[in-house]
Amino acid sequence: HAQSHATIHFNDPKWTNMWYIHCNNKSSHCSADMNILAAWQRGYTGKNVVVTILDDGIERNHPDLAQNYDHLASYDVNGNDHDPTPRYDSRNENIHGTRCAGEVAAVANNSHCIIGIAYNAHIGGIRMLDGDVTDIVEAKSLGIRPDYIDIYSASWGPKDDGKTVDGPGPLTKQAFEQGIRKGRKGLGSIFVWASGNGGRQGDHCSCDGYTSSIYTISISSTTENGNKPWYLEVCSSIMATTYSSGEFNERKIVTTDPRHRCTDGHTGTSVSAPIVAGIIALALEANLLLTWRDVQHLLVKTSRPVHLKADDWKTNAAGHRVSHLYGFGLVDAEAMVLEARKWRTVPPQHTCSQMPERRTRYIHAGQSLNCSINASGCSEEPELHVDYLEHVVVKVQIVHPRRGDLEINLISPAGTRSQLLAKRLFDSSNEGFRNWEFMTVHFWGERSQGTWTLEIIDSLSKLRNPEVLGNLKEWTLILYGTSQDPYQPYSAQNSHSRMLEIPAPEEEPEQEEEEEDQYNGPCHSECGDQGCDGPDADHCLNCVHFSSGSLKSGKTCVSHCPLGHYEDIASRRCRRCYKGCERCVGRSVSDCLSCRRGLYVNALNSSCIDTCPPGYFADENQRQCLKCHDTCMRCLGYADRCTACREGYSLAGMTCVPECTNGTFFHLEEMTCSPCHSSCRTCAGPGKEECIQCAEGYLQQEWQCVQTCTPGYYSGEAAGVPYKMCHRCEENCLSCSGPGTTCTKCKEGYSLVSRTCIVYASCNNADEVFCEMVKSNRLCEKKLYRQFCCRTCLMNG
Amino acid sequence: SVASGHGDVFTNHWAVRITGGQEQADKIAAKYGYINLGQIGRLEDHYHFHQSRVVRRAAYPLKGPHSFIHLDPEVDWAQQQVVKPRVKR
Repeated sequence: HAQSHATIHFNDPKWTNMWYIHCNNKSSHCSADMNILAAWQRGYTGKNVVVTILDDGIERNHPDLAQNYDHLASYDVNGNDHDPTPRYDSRNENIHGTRCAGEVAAVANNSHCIIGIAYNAHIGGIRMLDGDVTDIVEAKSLGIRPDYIDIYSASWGPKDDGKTVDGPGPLTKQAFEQGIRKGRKGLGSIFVWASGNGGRQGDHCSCDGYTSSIYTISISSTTENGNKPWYLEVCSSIMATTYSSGEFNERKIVTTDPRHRCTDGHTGTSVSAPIVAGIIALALEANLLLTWRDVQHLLVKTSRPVHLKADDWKTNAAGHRVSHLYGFGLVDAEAMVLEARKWRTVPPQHTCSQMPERRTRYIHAGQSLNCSINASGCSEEPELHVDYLEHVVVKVQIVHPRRGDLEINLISPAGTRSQLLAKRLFDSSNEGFRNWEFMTVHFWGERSQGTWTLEIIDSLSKLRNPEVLGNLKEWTLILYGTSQDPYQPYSAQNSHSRMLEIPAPEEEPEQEEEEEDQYNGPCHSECGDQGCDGPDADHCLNCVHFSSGSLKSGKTCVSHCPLGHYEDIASRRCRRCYKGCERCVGRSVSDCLSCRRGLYVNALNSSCIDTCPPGYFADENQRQCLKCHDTCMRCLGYADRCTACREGYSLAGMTCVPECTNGTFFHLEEMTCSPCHSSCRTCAGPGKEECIQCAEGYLQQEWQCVQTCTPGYYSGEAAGVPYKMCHRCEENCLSCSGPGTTCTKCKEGYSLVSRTCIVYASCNNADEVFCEMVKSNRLCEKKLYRQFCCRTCLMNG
Repeated sequence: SVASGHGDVFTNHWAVRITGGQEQADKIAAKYGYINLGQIGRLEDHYHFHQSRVVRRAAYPLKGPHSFIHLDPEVDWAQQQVVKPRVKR
């Protein structure tokens, strides 16, 4: 059921056409099925979150993007400069990036085109598809400012022709791993990927190494009626689904288009990745400390099958509904932000790689080969132990005469079956699979221990010689997950939630010791010269070093005082440190050297507190409150992991960036606000071609801001832009007064006829009858018919 | 190693892993006639070399004096870059 949200209204013209929003015209009663409105109603719109689109560029001064455009989240890898503006050409090749960007962060209520899902997020673009895409290009693109950019969205991949097996090269793999390990200051960059888009070619997205990576969130699509789109590829690595385009009679997606336009023709799984990127931005706004795995857990937990039609929905042993078409189902923005708000970081990821099976096994045509591994989940090694599953990867080495004939399944100890590879009709390659990694999320939350079965089915296709057998040379089962239940609070990171373990009573008064029965045996080594009344250290009558405890808790002699106490040399007693203090040299708060676990020394008065004051963060190692970076007003875990900024700075991701006033831009290299060109109100750089919005008294013309329009342009309003623009006159017209046929002067070789330019050509068949026909049918006014001797006919009346 | 495959298009760009910092990389680049275009993103010790004496796109990895970079002991790893067909979805 879609929840109805009666109160939200936007003046963006295409608002009611988005994501199949159902508004009945009588009131602003709107509802949409990914619960995006509900998330907005809870106040999440992507503020301070930084998203970038890896694609063919982004039109940074598009009226519906300019306000949210962030040049620090942008780069042009193809052109090796800071301006990701797409290359314009007559075939409109480079429209993709701008379309994707609009879905994420098109500005709301600016009376232009649509509204992005995170309509207050920072949006940038990395231009990297408009040129030779190599391993270097991809690695560079994925490695752009990982401490500033939170989410990378990519809607491209290897060919979807049903016969390609391709993925990230060595450099790009390293870039992924580095982004996961170090990005977002240790929380991990978030990579969202559009799953395959070649269903009709019988492709299978397990042969795409980007969507099959555990580091990427692979997103599928469904049509507005919940059907499987014609282009959809299935596979076991799909995490979740959003709406997108469908059959020819179903609607497509509305979004921003280059040349400041708006389109309702955006299609495919390209649509779905940015939608999820936007929804994750809402979740990050609700909880900036979500790690890359937290985000995946959230998607697993909140996505729902709802009315998505698929015949392979199944419930795995952890109770998750999952399908090869739609992963865990349709994303739910409201559920994401609600869960994110109260989310506890999941325990660290463990990786357990079961010993590879290296026995060569023949795969008989027309038969199935089954091999099993009895997995312990590395329970014998605590650092590797995986008990609760997340991703499962099977790495195979298969030699085969016709790869497309193979189908591969994996069955978990709990009996859940996941299809890692389906037959591919067009794949006649004889290269087999060389250490290819198939990944599945279908066992998410299941327990790892037990027998895993790999099933390889070889269907003999017509053109193949049955005598030539394939064989499985090697396969390795790699389990990712946690050693404890990810949803139960666990010690380490959540220590804040643990109260002080040792109550801090006031000092007990000295009490006389009671007499004991006579004891003649040896005393404990810590007993002093007064002897003892028993063998243990708590039987001493006096101590060599120190006495610890009280009559109530029992006194004993110790060589060193326990934590929370200091050694009072004079009285040879262990005395308590100040409340919360673990090591101290005296009783007072200023004598504290270090605090108990979960408490931190407050630098201001060296007391032990569990929450550091504003401007300080709790350093786990030193157990001290350390100062935040000087631009941060609040920070978490690290000095530069800001969650709020000082005056004059604004938060982007976890970085405080100077709020450059209008007319200036933040120059990253110089780390200062530098002036824009005088013609710019806002800009992405110092040049006059880098204006984002024009200054007062200037008009925007293509990529510049000019005081008067140049020949061939006329000045006019532009929707969603607070200043006038120069619009291009009609083709072949040098000066005009407005849109349509308002030309007053033509280019050379054209003549002006009824305020439009016609090719300057006379013709030889303009006899009377013909001209009559031309004039009577007013053909000259239709562009298509102008070549019918209009000039000649009109010239002679 | 040179990535090879059917229908591949070889470019005149190389990815190289050299320890010892930018200067060392520049030295080796000059030795074989490459231009060092700098580190590849945040990948330490990985550099982007350009070889102007090799045609921009070729169906085969053309050999020449520049190929000796693969044998240089100072070079841990080198790969001529191949155009990867990428489609929008």
